[in-house]
Amino acid sequence: EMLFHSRDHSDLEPSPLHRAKPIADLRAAQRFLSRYGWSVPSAWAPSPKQLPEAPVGTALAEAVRRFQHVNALPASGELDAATLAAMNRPRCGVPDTRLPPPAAPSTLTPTPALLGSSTPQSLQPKAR
Amino acid sequence: SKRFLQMLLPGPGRQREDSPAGGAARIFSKKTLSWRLLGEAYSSQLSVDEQRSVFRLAFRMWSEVTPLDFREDLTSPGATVDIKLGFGRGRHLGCPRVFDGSGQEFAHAWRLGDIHFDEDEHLTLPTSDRGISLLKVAVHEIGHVLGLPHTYRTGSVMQPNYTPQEPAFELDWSDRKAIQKLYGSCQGSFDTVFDWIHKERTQYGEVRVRFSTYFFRKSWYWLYENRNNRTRYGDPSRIQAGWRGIPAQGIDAFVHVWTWRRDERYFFKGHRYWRYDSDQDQALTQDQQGRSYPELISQGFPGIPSPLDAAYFDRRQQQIYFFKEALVFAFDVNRNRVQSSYPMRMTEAFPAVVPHNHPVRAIDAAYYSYAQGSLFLFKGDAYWRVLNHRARQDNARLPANGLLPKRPISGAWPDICDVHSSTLNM
Repeated sequence: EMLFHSRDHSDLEPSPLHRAKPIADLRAAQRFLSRYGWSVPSAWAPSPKQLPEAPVGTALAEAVRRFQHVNALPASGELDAATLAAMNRPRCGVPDTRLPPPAAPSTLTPTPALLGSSTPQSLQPKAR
Repeated sequence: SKRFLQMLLPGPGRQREDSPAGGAARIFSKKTLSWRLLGEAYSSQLSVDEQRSVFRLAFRMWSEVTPLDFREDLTSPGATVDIKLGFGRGRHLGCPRVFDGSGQEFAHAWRLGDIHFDEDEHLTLPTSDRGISLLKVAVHEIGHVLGLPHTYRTGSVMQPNYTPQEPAFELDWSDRKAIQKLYGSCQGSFDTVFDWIHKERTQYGEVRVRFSTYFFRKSWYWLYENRNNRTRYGDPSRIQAGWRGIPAQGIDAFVHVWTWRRDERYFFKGHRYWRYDSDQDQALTQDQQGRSYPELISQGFPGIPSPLDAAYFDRRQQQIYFFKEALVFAFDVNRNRVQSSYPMRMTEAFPAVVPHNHPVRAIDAAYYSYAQGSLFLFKGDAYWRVLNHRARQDNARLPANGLLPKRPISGAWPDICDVHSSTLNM
């Protein structure tokens, strides 16, 4: 069972084995953007193996920028801690199919960079 | 694979394309949709009754703002149930989308199809301040099933990310309009419509008057909040629950005789009428004058036929106007008799301003609105507004008591929607 101590189960704790893998690096972020329709206009794919191609390079920066814009984050196109935290928030599994139009980039960024400390701990999402 | 095919090839009553252009919204084409919480997919975090109760409320919230209604179906073959709900973790219920464990993705839904909740999430009842509200998630996912996409508009239930449930979680104006863009707005006739007057005393002893607007249809009713342009959240309710002692359905008319000396409220149905005591909030069995209720209309209002179509009290003239078929009767409440020049044809008493634009006969309701200072005649899903004194002062050529051209009721009083009868007692 999932562990709890309160009579009303309000302190239910999921098993560590059942926790979603945090989105903490570039690859995970790419998968997120692809899964939820931020990279290409994607259909509701019937199989994970047929996910649309993950965005890379300029396309990735653009996708990140659009994601940041709708989440009221500075649209830098870079995978900073705030952007990763937004990706880790509880969300619905349906892709965001109606995306806002791409914003004009202020600078061209060939490859998005992970900001902040290089240690994975600094990119850990906040506890729910 | 079966689910994938189901998504592409929906069964009868499932799909309707609104536009031949690419990207047409696909929606259900039938009015009543069935749902079921799968027996093999209960959550272990809440009792089954709690889960079903939350889903029943979630469906009802959408039903209160659309022409759709939803019924829980526990008996039909599974393939015929329109929307199936279930909890699962990881690979679940034959679904091609895998859940990710606790955190991030908490649920998903298939348009025109099923809803899955991630059992690894801490999904809680609406009353809990912890975890993720199952109600809010369910309302969101049902929105997808009905055809709504995500939006980032503040306040929308269709935002992709979960925000903790507000104390008074409801569908906001934009969510209503979004779903009505797909399914249309609610239409329909009413049995009676009236403003109910509340009298209160302020701390200084002054009498203050407030009014509430009520719409009655069959065995249920709504309170309409004029300042919010919608019905009260949670309506409709059963007449039996809110109005004790009057007939449980099919009210013909309501009249409030309100003069300096009199304050009497009557409900009419068939050949009888009931007097309502607003202080005790129930129908009287006998009033202070010794009259017993229900009473025959012919006894209490000599010369008035029954059953009636509609009625209203004109405070200026101190007359009740009773409508039956193509005729209208003016009843003087002080002399307790029908005015000598009546009955009159409705087309004569309320002439059409635009020729032939007139209900002519058998109206459903006559409603005097204190908010708008006007009388309205209802028939079907349309209303005709009666010219009031002010309007004629601006244009004296208009006929007295003239009827302006008809308009849809849903334009002036939007979002008065039925729900499935099985959910009326919620």
